Amino acid sequence: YNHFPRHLKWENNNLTFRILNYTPDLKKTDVDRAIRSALNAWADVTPLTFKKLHEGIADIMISFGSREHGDYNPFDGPDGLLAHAYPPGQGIGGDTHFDEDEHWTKDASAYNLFMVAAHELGHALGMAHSSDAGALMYPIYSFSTGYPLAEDDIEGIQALYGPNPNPKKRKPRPDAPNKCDPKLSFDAVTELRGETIIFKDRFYWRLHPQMTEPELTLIKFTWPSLPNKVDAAYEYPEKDLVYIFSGIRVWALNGYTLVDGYPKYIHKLGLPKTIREVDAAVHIKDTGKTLLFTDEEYWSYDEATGTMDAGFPRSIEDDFPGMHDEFDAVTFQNGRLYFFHEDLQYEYSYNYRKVIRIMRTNSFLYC
Amino acid sequence: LPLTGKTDDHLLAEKYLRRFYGLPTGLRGRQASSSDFQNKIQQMQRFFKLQITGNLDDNTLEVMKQPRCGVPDVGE
Repeated sequence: YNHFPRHLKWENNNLTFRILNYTPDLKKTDVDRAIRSALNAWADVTPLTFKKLHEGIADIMISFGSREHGDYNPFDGPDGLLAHAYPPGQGIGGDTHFDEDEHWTKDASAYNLFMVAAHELGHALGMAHSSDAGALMYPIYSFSTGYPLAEDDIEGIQALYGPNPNPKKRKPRPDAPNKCDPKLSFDAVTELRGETIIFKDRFYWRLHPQMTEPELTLIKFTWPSLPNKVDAAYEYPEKDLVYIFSGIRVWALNGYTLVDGYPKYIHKLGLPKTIREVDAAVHIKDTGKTLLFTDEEYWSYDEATGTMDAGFPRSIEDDFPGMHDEFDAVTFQNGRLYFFHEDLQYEYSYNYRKVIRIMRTNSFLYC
Repeated sequence: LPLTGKTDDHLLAEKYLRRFYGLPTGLRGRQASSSDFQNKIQQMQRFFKLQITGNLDDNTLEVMKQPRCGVPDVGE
């Protein structure tokens, strides 16, 4: 996290706010609720309190405006800049402006007012931008549900104001994963048209043959309708599709575009209804089969016929000796299977049916 | 996604770096201006944990085009 120069903060903990005007995109009550919830997110972890004023000058003056809107710091029309806020101080200090040219919503269909307000009010309280992609104070918009602050945001605001004397139980958003954490584990790994995509919590890393560093992005940023947690993924290159599993649902991507008609239930693949999630999945080009791993067993799905092969499920321990009997993720590259279990990665020769190397999971990210 | 022309990208980057990374405005000597520009790009790449090249590459441009907050990133 970062603060503004000189660690600007409010001198007293009892602050006032006033909403000067409303966006026509939402009902007044929805705007009130979004702003109040955004302020409460910060109040929950600090001794700060916020009182609403209906007239006069408040510490935090909130308004919606287009283009040049009175502070010589113009907005830019739809998209691009969404909002801005001024750090604590007299006059314009603490004031928070939203770009009226955006479409404001209370869900994920366009820019969610609550998420943007929570971020901007962070500035109004003294938080500058964080370079942690998982933090609310990261400068790029992303949507998520639940409590909006990450540990990084909480540490930052508490460094200014201290903790709430009556703390509420809140589950902060996880910070962005550290690719070189020796304990790093993966949720899912897949190929995508020559790139490798690694899912972890709300994020994915993209490895491109022409990029020397993995690129970390929020899943919701690229695919707003995908869930925040991916269990398994695999590419079926014959159809140029990547399948993404989360719980009992599966989505399909063509390139980076979500395919219409999804999500579908995983049971349509022939898995029994007792299976509630797929741990890992991989397509093996040489055989045309897709292996689906669930707990200590795996299934074989024939892509050509669209049916589950007879004789499955089989035991992972029996058919893939020398490794753990459960996996987080698996991928097939250059004739080898790469199995991931927690912080360990097993390189497995499919032809010789044996483990060739055991490495740290994070070595897949060049650590 | 299709990329816009190089000139458009450069203008976009200049505008972005002025607003968020304090790239000085106005006419400046050619050498000073180009090194300022590169330094600011590096600063931005460091902040967003991109590969630090000082060049306006595709990944850097992609981040510049994303919807964002209008407060500068260089608070620290």
